[in-house]
Parts: sequence; structure tokens; C-alpha cells
Amino acid sequence: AEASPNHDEL
Amino acid sequence: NLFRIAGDISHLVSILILLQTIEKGKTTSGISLKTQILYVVVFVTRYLDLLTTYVSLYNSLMKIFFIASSVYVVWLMTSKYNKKFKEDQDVFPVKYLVGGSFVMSLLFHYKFTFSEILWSFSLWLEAVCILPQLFLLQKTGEAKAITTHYIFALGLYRALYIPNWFYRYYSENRLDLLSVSAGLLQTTIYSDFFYVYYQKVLKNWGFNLP
Repeated sequence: AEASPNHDEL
Repeated sequence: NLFRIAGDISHLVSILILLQTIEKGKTTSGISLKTQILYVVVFVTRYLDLLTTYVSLYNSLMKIFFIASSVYVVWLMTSKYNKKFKEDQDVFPVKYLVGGSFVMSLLFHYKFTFSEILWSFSLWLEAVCILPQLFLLQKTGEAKAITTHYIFALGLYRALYIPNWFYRYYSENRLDLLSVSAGLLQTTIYSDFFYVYYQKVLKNWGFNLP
């Protein structure tokens, strides 16, 4: 899986 | 996805409960000012990207709402209802929470940039910033039912994000280990409270039927 921040979350 | 929406709604509801509690009772007693100030810090440090990246209208509106409402609550507590505010029991040592979160953000982040460090900091701080409120609850011994509903809704929000992260891992092949770790920590901190809340709700509304 791509390890990245979910910046679209709150 | 459903978990994400449910989580956001429960977050929204928690703040509406809090605002309604304060406005109706015209008092902020039993609510930890420290926790509320920490929430301002959490939202401001996490939603800095409001100025740089656009995700969706929903996303921006929610971010603005969370920043604005947290500032408003602090204003209510320090200015409007200041007279009735007792701070002598709200004495949790907050510096450890802020310091610990800062260290965690330096250790764990996706990029060593100002905004990414702050973003990570906000995740860790959010995970622990309910502690002064739980501490106050324990110290005063009793709480208005409404305050416990507020904490419950607030805890539920991050707990619901956990299945959301599972869902995203399988459907989008995305994994945000930082959010998951901080979210698990946050839910753990709430778990004891959840248990007590569950017991009380069962006692009051479930089994004590006349």
C-alpha cells in the first residue's frame, strides 16, 4: 500500500 | 465511505452538544478550558492546508467550522461566562501533552517540513487532549449527563475513523500509519470512559424499567 498522509480527512 | 461520514457527523454532533450545553445552562462548569484550548491548537495546526490545498467544499467548510467553533467555545469560557467559571479543579499538567506530542511529531512524520510536522503534531495532540477533561470529570466526581454525551460523541468520531482507515486500505490501497497509530491511541484513552458510559446508559435507560 502507498504510505501517505490522508490529508483529505478531518 | 460510511464510517468516515458517520465519524464526521459524530464529531459535528459533539460540538453542537457542547455549544448547546453552554448556551442553555449559561455556564461552562464541568468543561475543561485546557482541553478546549488544546482543540484550538489541534485544529489550527492541522488545517493550515486550508490556505494551500483545496480538497472539496465539504472538507473546507468542516475545517472552517471546527476552527471557528473551537475558538468560539474558548471565547465563551474566558469572556462571556467567565464569572461562573471555576478553574481551580482544571489542573492537568498540559505541558507534558504538548511536549510529548511535539516529540512524537519530530520522530514520526511523512516529510520533514513545517506543515507535515505540525500535521503530525496535531494528530498526537488530538489523541491526548481529552485527558484534562477526563481528569476534571474524575475530580468533580459527578458530571452533567450532557457533558458525558459530548465526550462520548467526541470519542466515537475517532473510533469510527478506524474502520474508515481499514476500508481505505482495501479499496484505495492507501495506508496512513500515522493517523492509524494516533487514532488507536486516542480510542484507547477513551475506552475506559466508553465502558463507564455504556454501563450507565444501560443502567439508566435499559434495565431500570419500572
